[in-house]
Amino acid sequence: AQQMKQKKKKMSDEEIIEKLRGIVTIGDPNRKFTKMEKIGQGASGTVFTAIEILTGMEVAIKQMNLSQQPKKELIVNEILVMRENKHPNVVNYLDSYLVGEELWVVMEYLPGGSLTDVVTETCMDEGQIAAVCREVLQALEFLHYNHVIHRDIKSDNILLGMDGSVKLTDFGFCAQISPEQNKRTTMVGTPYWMAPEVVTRKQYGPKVDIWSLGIMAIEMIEGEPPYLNENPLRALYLIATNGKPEIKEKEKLSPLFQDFLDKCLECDVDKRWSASELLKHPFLKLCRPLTTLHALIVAARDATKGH
Amino acid sequence: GKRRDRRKRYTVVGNPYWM
Repeated sequence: AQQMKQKKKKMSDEEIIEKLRGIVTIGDPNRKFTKMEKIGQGASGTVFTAIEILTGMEVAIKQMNLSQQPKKELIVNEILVMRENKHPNVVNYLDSYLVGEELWVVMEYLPGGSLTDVVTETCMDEGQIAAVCREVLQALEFLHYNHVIHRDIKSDNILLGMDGSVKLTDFGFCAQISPEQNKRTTMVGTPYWMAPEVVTRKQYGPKVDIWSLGIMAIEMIEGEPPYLNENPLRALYLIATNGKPEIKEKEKLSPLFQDFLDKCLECDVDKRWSASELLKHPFLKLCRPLTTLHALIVAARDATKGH
Repeated sequence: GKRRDRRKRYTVVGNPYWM
């Protein structure tokens, strides 16, 4: 039985690699791109900046060693979703290459870095928080309309351009739902940002992304998600038992912002607002221009350099 | 500056080792 199971998994790995060969571009990317600097290290791979030799355009390349990937099907899913879901608030997928066991995914590069640096190193005002929430909600409305759940919304996966543009990235854990199977149960995401229905292993749908957006809004207020000082297991327990997290000095926030947070961080999924509904929330009328994020991006970069 | 613990920010799929 063990051998059969092992054989079944083995076959599916080969099937996945075969499928990947049908998707990727044939050719050696080392001859098309000059790798520059390592800018990120995640569980699934390493991210570099690179210059496309032909055009001189700066791109980001995510490099993954397939043999080290426990769930290869997620990689195929990531490429297909990014390739078929182009949107101004989604990092643009450009190309992909298979070099032996190494998969290269070439994407648009945003030099402003991730939102995490901005939330941990600077203070954002409500107008700026509203603007970022609006941009992410636009991406989520588009994805949810196309039956895609991101499942890992957090500041680390929001990239910024120097002009203040805001884009969602890392579709390595997203789920494509269908009318027959519009719910999922596998626990996927980052513990501190997980919705209660995910933590308690109930069936969940697109609104898990809305909860995570609410937690990300707390990041933009406090610099980190609730319970980050706890270990992940205890954080899951606290999410399951406390439901909506406490926000320190919540009374200092405007009533509109407090209501926006309440609509995102609603434990009853049916009562929790959708992306489309939230895009009409009056809090988003407080949006300041995205260009105001430029100063925060520069300040965050100087601060992280200083570390 | 606010503290960031990289390990805690990793994404989990299914049952992580610590569960």
